[in-house]
Amino acid sequence: DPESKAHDEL
Amino acid sequence: MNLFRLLGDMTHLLCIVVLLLKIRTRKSCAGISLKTQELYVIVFLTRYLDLFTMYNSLYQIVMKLVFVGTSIGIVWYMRYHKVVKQTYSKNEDTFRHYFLILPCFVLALFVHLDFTVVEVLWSFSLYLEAVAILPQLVLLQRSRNIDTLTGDYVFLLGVYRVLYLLNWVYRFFMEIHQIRWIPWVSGFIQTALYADFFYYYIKSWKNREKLKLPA
Repeated sequence: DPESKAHDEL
Repeated sequence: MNLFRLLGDMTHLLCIVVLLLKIRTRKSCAGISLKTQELYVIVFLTRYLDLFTMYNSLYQIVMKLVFVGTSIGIVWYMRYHKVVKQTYSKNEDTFRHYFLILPCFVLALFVHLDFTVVEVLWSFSLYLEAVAILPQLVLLQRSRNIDTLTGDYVFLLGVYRVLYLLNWVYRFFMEIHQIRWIPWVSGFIQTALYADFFYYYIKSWKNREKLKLPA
């Protein structure tokens, strides 16, 4: 889900 | 990856290079807050725990290693290098930065995506990064004359944050269509802290005069 992708930035 | 975010990461890298160059070539860290640099080490170490567990991209791994490595290197220079440590503005760098760590950690215990070590520390690192610049801004206010590289370093840090805000606006409208409260609110507050520095930096640049922050 998009929230778990929340770590996709530095 | 959009252009704002790439430019933001490159600007962040550039400001670290500017700082390392200043320290290495001039063997001086005058005007640089060791406390802010130490907070950045904590920010990167707590944020990049998933460095080896969550594979995002080679770009992420390389950049995370560079940020952790350079931030530790800068603290090492300022603490232990026999020449550089003499130039540290110890008497002016008096912000009690430990008072920033605990509230950010407590906030992370309450406000996070999941109650797991990685998520709580990730939120903690975002809250801490938002306030990590405070010791540096206070030190600049106390410095009688701010050397250009120090001013440029703080300015580039601010530009990196503005670019990240633009990146989030772009991602909201083009990709995600929902709000990521934790990184975006923390990032907005962090960028807002640069507002008055930006005003005085741009004014000094336009009037061709020495950068001076009001005490």
